[in-house]
Amino acid sequence: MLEARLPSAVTLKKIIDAVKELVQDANFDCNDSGIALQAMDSSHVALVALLMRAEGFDPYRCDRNIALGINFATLAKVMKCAGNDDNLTIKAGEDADVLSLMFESTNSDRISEFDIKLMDVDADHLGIPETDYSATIKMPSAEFQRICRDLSVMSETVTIEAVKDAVKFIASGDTGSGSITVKPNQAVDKKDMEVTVTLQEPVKLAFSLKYLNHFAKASTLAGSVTLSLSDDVPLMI
Amino acid sequence: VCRQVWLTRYFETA
Repeated sequence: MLEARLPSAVTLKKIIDAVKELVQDANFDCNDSGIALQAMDSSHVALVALLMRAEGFDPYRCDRNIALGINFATLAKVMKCAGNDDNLTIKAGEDADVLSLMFESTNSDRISEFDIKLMDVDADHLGIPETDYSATIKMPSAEFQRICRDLSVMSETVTIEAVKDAVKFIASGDTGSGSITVKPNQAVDKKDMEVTVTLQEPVKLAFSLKYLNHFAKASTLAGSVTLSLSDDVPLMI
Repeated sequence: VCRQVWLTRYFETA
């Protein structure tokens, strides 16, 4: 059986919001080290890989490996019923056909309980292979989200060009073109505001802004984002 | 479609 409690439901709310546009149904693979999810989007062009470590929960208990088939649209709707600061407990019994969620307000005067029916999801064993990337860019996640949103007004694709001292995001469409150049900054007060470019060799690659905008939804989860690029390898965000 | 198959195989190698 699985029993896991998060101090703030907002963590799972943000995760589900970031994933739900890409993944319809997928397994939460639960074991004693945590809860993992690997799933390609329905168009089979992007992989979502998520790991919620057991240490992030208190308590966390998982007696044996179980795969919980989740419909993310349903889970997203249920998570909307949770207050951001609510305690969240998720439970699944042996051979469970439901995932139980309990939201408890901070002063314990409101307790909501929901059961979501589990599904059988055919699972491929997928992951992101270890690769030495030509360029690794670290930047504030809000800045990345804004760049993707701004350049969407011009084109459905963006070309990311990483050189020694700058990263250029370029969008070119029927009605015009636009570009945003981001330069590394070292001496910033907040680590999240840092921009770094680590380069083995310059790269210039094009990607679908639709997907980058989906990925950027995860920017509420962390202050900074890392983009790893190489020729002939998927962009890792 | 070729790219989709290639991507799936790429992710399966992890």
